Amino acid sequence: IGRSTDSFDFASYHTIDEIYDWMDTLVDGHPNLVSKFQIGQSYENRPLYVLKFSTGGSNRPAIWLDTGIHSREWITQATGLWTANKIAEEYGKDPSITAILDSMDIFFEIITNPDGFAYTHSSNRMWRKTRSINAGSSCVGVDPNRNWDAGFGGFGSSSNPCSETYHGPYPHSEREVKSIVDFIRSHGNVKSVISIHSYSQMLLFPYGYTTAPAPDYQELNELAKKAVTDLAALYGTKYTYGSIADTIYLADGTTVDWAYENGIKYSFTFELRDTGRYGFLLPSSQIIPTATETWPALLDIMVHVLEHPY
Amino acid sequence: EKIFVGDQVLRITPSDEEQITLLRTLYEVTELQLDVWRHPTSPGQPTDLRVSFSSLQAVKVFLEHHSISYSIMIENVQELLDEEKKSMMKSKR
Repeated sequence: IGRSTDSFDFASYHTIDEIYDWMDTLVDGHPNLVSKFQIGQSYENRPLYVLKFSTGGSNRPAIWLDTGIHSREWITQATGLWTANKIAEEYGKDPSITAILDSMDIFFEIITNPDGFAYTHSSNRMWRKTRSINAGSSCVGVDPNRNWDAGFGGFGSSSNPCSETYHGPYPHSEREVKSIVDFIRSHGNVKSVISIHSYSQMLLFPYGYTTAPAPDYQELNELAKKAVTDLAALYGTKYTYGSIADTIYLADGTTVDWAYENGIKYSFTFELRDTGRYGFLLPSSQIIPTATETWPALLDIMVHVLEHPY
Repeated sequence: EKIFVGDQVLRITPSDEEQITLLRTLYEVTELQLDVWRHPTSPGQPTDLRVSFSSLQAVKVFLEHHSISYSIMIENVQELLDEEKKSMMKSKR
């Protein structure tokens, strides 16, 4: 029986098996645009899959997207599915995504923390961290968004393995993090990293580990302003924006700080929709509205990256 | 499977820096097993906190004693999880 993305319900939450199956369906449906490859294995040996959107060329400049690094933020994986499908469907139709993919590649890791995600389905819906065992502690897991080598181990992270913000024993101790680090480094031509979280309606950029402004603060701030304005156009959802340190609090060891410090200028992190009623338990009826409103903001960033080569 | 019957999520709005400091102190009390969904940032900005049923009374007494404003964002976490599960099953069918 031929598989089709048409029968997939994007307005529902799905298990990891369903999502991994769907990835194959997407690849089958767009063989000249989408491929799937593995960048590593999780602590519990689940494959870390990345979708590659490419129209050809060799080692083109690239954009990295990831969702679900905090496993309980289910709206992000669901938004990731919708967005990946949108990228594939709109190539050749939407002039912006077509222009991007004619010159650049997009890499998309939809389930960035598969062990945690599986655990949210089987054992604890509120699980945020990885599932690695911590020597000398009965508490499991590391916060994969405190595990990056950028101001590792300081403010806004914890040295207590029982904390939700435990930074881990050393930078990139988590396979889920190390695999991305290795991939981005070996690729060598990634120009933008966009890491998607929920919830609190923010678009953030470096730095998180210091209150000092990033050298590209002005440009990143202007771009964030445009993106949140366009995001609000659909449903009036209001985002705040700014550096992580100014907007939330000092947070060390985050994805976007690592990316920025490794020369990736356009490093952003989203905090998706909050209706003020559900937190991490956003009803599935809000998946499509959340994904739909986020799309123009993502496009703004990606188009800017395309138009501002460096 | 961990269940969350009677757990609530409180949306707390500190009015000044002093209340933010008090909340940060509260969040450090490991015995209460608090799950911070959204950390306190600045006065007037909400912070969300999942509190297990067994710690609810202690947390609410603390907040009221210090006149820290709060509302109940999620009345019973498990009810929402049950709805979520039901909706997934329905979609799968």
